[in-house]
Amino acid sequence: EELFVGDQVLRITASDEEQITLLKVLGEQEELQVDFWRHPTSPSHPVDLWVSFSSLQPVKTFLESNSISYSIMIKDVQALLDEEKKTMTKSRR
Amino acid sequence: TERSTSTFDFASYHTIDEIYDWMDTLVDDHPNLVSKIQIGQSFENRSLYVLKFSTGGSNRSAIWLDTGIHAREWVTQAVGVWTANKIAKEYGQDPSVTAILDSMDIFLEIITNPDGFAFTHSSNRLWRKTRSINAGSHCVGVDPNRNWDAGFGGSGSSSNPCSETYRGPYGHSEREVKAIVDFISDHGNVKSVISIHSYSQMLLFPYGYKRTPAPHYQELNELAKKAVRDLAAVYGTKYTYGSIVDTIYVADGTTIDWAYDNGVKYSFTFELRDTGRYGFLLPSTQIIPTATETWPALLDIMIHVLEHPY
Repeated sequence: EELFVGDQVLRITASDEEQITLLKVLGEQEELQVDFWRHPTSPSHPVDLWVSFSSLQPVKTFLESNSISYSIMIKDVQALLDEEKKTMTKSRR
Repeated sequence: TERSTSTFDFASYHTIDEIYDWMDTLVDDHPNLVSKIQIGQSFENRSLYVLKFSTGGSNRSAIWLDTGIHAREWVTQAVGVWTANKIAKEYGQDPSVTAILDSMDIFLEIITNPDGFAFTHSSNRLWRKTRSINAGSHCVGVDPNRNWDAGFGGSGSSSNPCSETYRGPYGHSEREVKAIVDFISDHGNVKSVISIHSYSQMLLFPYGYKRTPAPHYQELNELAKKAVRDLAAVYGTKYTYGSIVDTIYVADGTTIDWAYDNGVKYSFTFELRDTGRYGFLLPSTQIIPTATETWPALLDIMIHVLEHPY
């Protein structure tokens, strides 16, 4: 079973079209393990990006060096999944 | 203990087997209204089951609903179960539901991507696509909402099998998609297709693959406006609405563009809540509120379809 320990989901707010383009470029970096949960479309829409733990540092460096503002929407994906599984088990009982 | 729909926990997420079992109890509980039909098999040979709600007649006008075409969007399958139960319970009680079912049939496919859904339970909770094998690639799966033959192959989908929006080798290559295409085409009298996704709180209509407004843009826009207003009236959840291309981005090969291009005027996609905290991992405590607020919007569309035959 795939585990997502330490993985995070970042909520990113692009301030202009240039930053939207930068985010699309980020999403295409094969060496990074990222997945857009909400795609970069326009500055008026938030972007949600799942980032594996191993890619967190380079991604955050990229965002900060391009002054792209972000917050952490999900601090640890696996913790949320563990909670979900626990709730399901309880309900089944 | 005798299974019954009254013991099913609608406020929890369930496995494919639990949902398929529950479908059988719903049919048992409403034998004169609900039946279960199989429209095909998935890549891994799981049955593709559709619930049919009908009060008789033959080849009546029909409304198609599907949930869970993207496997990880668990709140949608859960809303599908709740909505199926609501339709069955409200017939004969709610005047709108009764009027709809006295004239039309409703088809609801709750687990539209069973292989992907099973995989989210067993191996990868964040899996989105089907589980078909891509020749020449180590990457598995096709995005079933980019595989429809409507603008297929454009820039709003990917040719890379490793991409989450991989379109597949050709339109309708996915058995899960082809089964719906064949069902709707063979039925010939489907007047509305409503495909339920999550998340980002949007009500969308064609087109996604081109910027040209749909011929019925005005009517679809007005109907979407009414539906999102009635949805927000329940708990204040704010939706945006509009065509796919105007509201989000260019998306090729989508369910509702195919339906619209094949004569199904009232084609909509819901992107259910999250307000920006959990994304696809919406806590199960939000299943019933999400289903409850979506219900009046669904009713708006279905009543409009009933009152505007074409």
